Amino acid sequence: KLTPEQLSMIKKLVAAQQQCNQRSFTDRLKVTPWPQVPDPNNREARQQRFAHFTELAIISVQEIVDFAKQLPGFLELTREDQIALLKTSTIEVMLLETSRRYNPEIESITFLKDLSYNRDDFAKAGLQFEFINPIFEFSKGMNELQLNDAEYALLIAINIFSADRPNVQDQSLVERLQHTYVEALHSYICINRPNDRLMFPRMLMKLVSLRTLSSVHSEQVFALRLQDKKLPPLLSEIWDVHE
Amino acid sequence: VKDHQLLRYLLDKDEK
Repeated sequence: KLTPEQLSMIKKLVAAQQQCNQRSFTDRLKVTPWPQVPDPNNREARQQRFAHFTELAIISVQEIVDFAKQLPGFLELTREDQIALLKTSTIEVMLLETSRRYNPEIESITFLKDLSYNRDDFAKAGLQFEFINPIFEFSKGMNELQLNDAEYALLIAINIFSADRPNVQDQSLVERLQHTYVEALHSYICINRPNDRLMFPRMLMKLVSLRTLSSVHSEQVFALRLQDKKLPPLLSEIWDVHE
Repeated sequence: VKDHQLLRYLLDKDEK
């Protein structure tokens, strides 16, 4: 059974996600447009595609920070712990949000309302297939679970409150906070998916896949540096390795 | 932890 507190927390999370999504919707429309130039090797078009993707990523980071700040318990953490958690979870939450927008019929990710990107589009934006393929495999796997808004929101909350992230000081508080979301998710699934007992462990294993994806992403960031593709300041701040 | 000025800004933003 879900306690009244758990029920209201889940409602709050789903509403917070929708609110953050709404807020960034207008921003998404303002990013550098995806060029319709047919020639994939056109240098300017390639730069525009890279800018398009990085600007969407920046909006996504802002959305994740806004959402985290509305997570019960998050603002109880010190600012340093908030940064330590967000620095590592951001890419994983971004990949969860990407998977949420995966359309299996066209094997594409729909970031903007009417703009979908397949694997080749990701490559045209400057990403390497060593990163693109795992993204699409993960998205396909997540899509098969058919998670609803509440399950995504809880999974994201569990992902953010991971006490084993580098530089986290108050690990026990993070762990206690994570536990409230794990318990809520477990009860929620028992009620909503009564005849699929494996769904809970299956969802937790997605968090493990995200760790692998995160290290593949670090290789992608390193490869971009080798190609002199500069990340914008916010992305560089959280993903680049600063000597 | 490095200073993460931009992330700090996003975290501070609404609370002011």
